[in-house]
Amino acid sequence: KATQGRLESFFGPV
Amino acid sequence: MLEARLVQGSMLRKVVDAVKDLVSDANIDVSSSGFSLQAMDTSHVSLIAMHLRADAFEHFRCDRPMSMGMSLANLAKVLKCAGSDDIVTLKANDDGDTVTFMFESPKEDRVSDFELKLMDIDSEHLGIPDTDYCATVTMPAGEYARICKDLSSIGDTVVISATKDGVKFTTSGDVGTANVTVRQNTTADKKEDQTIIDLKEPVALTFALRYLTSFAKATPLATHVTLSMTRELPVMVEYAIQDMGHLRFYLAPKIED
Repeated sequence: KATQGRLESFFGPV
Repeated sequence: MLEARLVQGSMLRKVVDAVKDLVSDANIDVSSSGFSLQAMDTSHVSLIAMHLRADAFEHFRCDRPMSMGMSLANLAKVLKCAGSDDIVTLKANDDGDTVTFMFESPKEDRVSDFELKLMDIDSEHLGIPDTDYCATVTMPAGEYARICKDLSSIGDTVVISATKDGVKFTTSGDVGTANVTVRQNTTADKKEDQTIIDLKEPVALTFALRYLTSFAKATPLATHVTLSMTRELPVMVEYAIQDMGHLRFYLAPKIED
């Protein structure tokens, strides 16, 4: 089963 | 005071039509470098990053940086009222709460202006690091759109695997399974039919097809699309806006549990 990642886990806040 | 005159006004409409179903409201940030837009869909799974350089405009005046919050659906309605060959001029006052779009026909025999109310939208900007991608594939935009459409009829998740043999898109569902492999083709006589693959190391990532399909709404913008991938990072799907800038989509991968 694959879980959908969210962008915050990959890109930091500015 | 902001005043920007874009001769190929139709590019603006194509950009907005490409993103309005993914993001409903967004801030268009204007500075001396041009127009930028960064926004995520409500689930924060995909992000759009658009930049239109100031030198793309026949006339560009931006006295001080400003951020214009807009409903993209309303912006699309206004841009739909422009002729496909119209020159589009945007005007806004520094402290204004509206933006005016002026459409001039090429023969200047028809001029119209639309005033759009601006909104207060709290922008959630993310820092997108410059990435040295393991694999990039540049392919005809229509080809990418077709792969998304065809695979979406079979499954809702796609594994994109880039190897030296090419880029394979795999999906499966109740119907069965499907594989589409795209190979390097630099000998096509028409440049727009070429596919170029730059592979530093093999990479395979899993994505939700519905977002990749939504990105394909940008197909009218450009002849090619570039997919850039690196292990465990979002894929970047990039369309050039002629030589004026770019429209980039980022999609977070699905991580195997």
